[in-house]
Amino acid sequence: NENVSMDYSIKHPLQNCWTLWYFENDRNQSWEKNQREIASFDTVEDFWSLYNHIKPASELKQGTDYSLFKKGIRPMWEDAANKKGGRWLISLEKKQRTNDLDRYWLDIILCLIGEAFENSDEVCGAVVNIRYKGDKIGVWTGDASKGAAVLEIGRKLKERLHISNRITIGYEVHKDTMDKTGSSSKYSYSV
Amino acid sequence: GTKIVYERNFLLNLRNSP
Repeated sequence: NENVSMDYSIKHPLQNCWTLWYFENDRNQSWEKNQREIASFDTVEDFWSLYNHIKPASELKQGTDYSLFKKGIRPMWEDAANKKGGRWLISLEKKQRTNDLDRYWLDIILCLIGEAFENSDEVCGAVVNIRYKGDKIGVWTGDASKGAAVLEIGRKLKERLHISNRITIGYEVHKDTMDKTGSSSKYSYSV
Repeated sequence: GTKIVYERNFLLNLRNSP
């Protein structure tokens, strides 16, 4: 940029306060109890001091998740802020854990905390699932019926992650996922 | 009010600020 000197005594405030969650599957406890809040932050500097000292997603154990949600929204479908919503789903191939996973997850976080989406009010949070069969990243929005907003977020996501136009990503409505009985069509939107 | 928006590079540049 230009020759702007930074005043490091002032932290840069974020539009929203965000909470990082960690999920680890302990069968002796309920699913909800296995979701643990790690920390919340509302400045750029506090975000980095958290991010710089936690493990990157690619080094987590299989079966675990990180979730980053606006403070007050729990990373689950049942939360009032999520129950009418859905998620843009990015399914990664196994080999992408080494190539793309950490870059995608960080770029998604930067989109969230930097309010990169025009319709960022619609964004609830994002989840990364570390799984043997292939990792997944979801960007959760609060109202699946707001098609224009959902599509804007999906398009911006693809652009920011440099996902090729040959690859299509889909948006799943949480309610459909919950009610899923067979292999009926999965995605309500795709970009 | 105005939304506080940060560019990706701006955020990355603050990663190792003191």
